[in-house]
Amino acid sequence: FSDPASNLGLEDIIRKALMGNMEEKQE
Amino acid sequence: NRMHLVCPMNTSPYVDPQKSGHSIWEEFSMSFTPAVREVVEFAKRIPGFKDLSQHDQVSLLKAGTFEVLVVRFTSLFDVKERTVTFLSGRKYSVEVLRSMGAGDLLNSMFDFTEKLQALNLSEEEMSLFTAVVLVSADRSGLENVNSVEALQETLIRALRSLITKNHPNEIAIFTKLLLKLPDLRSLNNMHSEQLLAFKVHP
Repeated sequence: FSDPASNLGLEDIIRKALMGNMEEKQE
Repeated sequence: NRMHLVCPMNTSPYVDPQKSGHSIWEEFSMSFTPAVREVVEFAKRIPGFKDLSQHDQVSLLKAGTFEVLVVRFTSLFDVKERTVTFLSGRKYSVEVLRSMGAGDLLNSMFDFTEKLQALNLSEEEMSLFTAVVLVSADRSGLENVNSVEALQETLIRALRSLITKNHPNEIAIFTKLLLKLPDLRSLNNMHSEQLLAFKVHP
């Protein structure tokens, strides 16, 4: 339990919310 | 046998004792997810944020989302009435929340809110301050510290310029704002400890 943000599922939510931005950047 | 979850990102602090720790966690996650998405959308609008590497965007958001939410949701903490408004819109007094197990973190949130509200920042100032909170080059796990640092410096310069323009006789406001950054770190650490305790003893 060393990473509360990951345990909360926060990273997953953040990655999904950023996805549009990331895809745009990869193009 | 936790009966309460005293985070205003819930609809209510009361937890159904019949529910499993996992389902309580799932419901809690569904409650705060929209707020986290809003933080991500806010980050995307910070000029220069999208130019950072994907890894660093995620790292900054992972580390700073709670602090951004604290700044954005100071309105949930009524300093005069000593109440906290939960997502359902219902208010709970500090005394009631204390009886549910809320401790130092709640007191510190009120202290922070009171000091921040006393600065009477405009929406634009608050928004720029929030960007400074998020783009911090000393967050752990960053792969390109120099890029984050450069963006951080640009944002801090912009904040100083805005404060100087809006409050020509009160430049101390800028200093006071920067001093809020370690306060937010401290709140973040206390919150992380609560989360760990919750995860270990849901």
